[in-house]
Amino acid sequence: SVRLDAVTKVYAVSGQELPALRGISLEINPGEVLALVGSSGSGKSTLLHLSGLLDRPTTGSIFYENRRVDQLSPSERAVLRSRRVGFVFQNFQLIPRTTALENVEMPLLYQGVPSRERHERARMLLSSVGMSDRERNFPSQLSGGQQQRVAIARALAASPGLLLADEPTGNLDSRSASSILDLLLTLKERSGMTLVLVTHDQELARVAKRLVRVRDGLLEGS
Amino acid sequence: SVRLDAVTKVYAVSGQELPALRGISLEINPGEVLALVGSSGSGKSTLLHLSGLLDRPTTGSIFYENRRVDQLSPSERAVLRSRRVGFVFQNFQLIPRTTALENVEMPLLYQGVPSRERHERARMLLSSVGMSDRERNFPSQLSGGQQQRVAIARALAASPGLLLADEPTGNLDSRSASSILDLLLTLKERSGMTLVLVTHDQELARVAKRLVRVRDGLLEGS
Ligand SMILES: Nc1ncnc2c1ncn2[C@@H]1O[C@H](COP(=O)(O)OP(=O)(O)OP(=O)(O)O)[C@@H](O)[C@H]1O
Ligand SMILES: Nc1ncnc2c1ncn2[C@@H]1O[C@H](COP(=O)(O)OP(=O)(O)OP(=O)(O)O)[C@@H](O)[C@H]1O
Ligand SMILES: [Mg+2]
Ligand SMILES: [Mg+2]
Repeated sequence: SVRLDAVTKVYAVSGQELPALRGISLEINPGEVLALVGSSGSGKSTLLHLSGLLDRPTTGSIFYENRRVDQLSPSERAVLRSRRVGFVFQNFQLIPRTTALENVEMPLLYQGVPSRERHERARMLLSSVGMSDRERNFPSQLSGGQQQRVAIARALAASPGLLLADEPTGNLDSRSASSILDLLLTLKERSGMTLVLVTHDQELARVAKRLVRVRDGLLEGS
Repeated sequence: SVRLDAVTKVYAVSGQELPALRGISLEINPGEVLALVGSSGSGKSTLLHLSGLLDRPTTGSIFYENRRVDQLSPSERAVLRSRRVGFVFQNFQLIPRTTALENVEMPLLYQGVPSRERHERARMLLSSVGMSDRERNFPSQLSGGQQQRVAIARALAASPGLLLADEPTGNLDSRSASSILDLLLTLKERSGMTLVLVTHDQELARVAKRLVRVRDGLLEGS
């Protein structure tokens, strides 16, 4: 479980302070499917990044199973992330001039998984997002939605207990989007993976058991 | 008007040929609102790029008002584009470490518009996409949807007769998306701008007078 306690995030922007999150307290329960919605610029990606320990709050605390984690060093956070968290970025952040297969293998490489097992798992994941015929291509040779699917496969590579997905179907037609959603829900059923989905897509939000709305750096609802 | 005649596009990918468009004939009429839909990887972005002369077909012809344009040199195409076409890229393609305002001014700078007039027009456009308070920020300091809105403002800067928009609301909540759509339709009413929208969003597709579906590099419907 992940808990945020009075979390704020202030960015320094052209000499001014921009309060992106203004006091967020949120409990994410194991195995739940949580949708995060809200207008453009409201703070959703920032909230997701902090929840995944990709960045640190300005004030407030973050707990993974009641252990305080926001104060860990960057390398401690990296180790914890690699074991526990899968992240799908809003802009994918695939590694250029690196094949789809190698991109998906990256989290497993980081964990020291042997190459044969890495290949097999990455291949299986690419197939489950409909990308097996393109595994040897670079991101620049793929369409927007194809890149998005590779990013999703990569996030699932190390079987994370927590998947944080930032607009994971934003570049997908409705059929590809449903198929991705089915995949994520199936994995959740099988492994108890917790799913936090930032989305503008009403269909996706509807599937979630719980919906939290971000407005101007604060939470509405629960 | 834009006409595509038996257009194909083949990419060379890891030693193989990938036929992204397999024979597209399409007439885009002045002032119309055309939605381009189809599954991920079907060829929509490729079709849009060729229509905007950002790339050349492998075979086939492209005409702007009955003048053959696909055979022009890169610099001739760049000049024609700068006068006639606004393009919103699926991945925005904003210039890093360059402010939102400077990004929006770019097409006007290219055309030699004097700086005061450039500033005023860019400011007005940023305001119309709800981004005036962020004009001095870099793309990396903006949310996904904020970057998308800056990209839209830039595409409109030189008052193009043809706007080609690749998933222009993919990162926007429904209210921001409607407001962008209203802006585009208003501009179309006033100036007769032709709108071609690649979209996965059913709401956006519904607004279009005409819908064309791309499937595996070919067109269905008309
Ligand atoms: N530069 C490239 N090199 C090789 N193949 C490419 C390149 N660009 C696109 N393709 C391939 O051409 C096909 C069509 O791509 P395109 O980007 O037009 O699809 P799309 O309909 O826009 O998809 P999406 O909805 O996912 O954005 C895809 O199979 C894609 O992988
Ligand atoms: N690195 C940064 N530096 C400065 N400001 C930032 C930075 N990242 C985000 N912001 C600002 O913080 C606020 C929240 O951004 P965030 O990316 O969390 O929004 P969002 O809800 O994900 O929006 P969208 O739906 O458009 O993706 C925005 O005003 C944004 O401009
Ligand atoms: Mg975001
Ligand atoms: Mg595309």
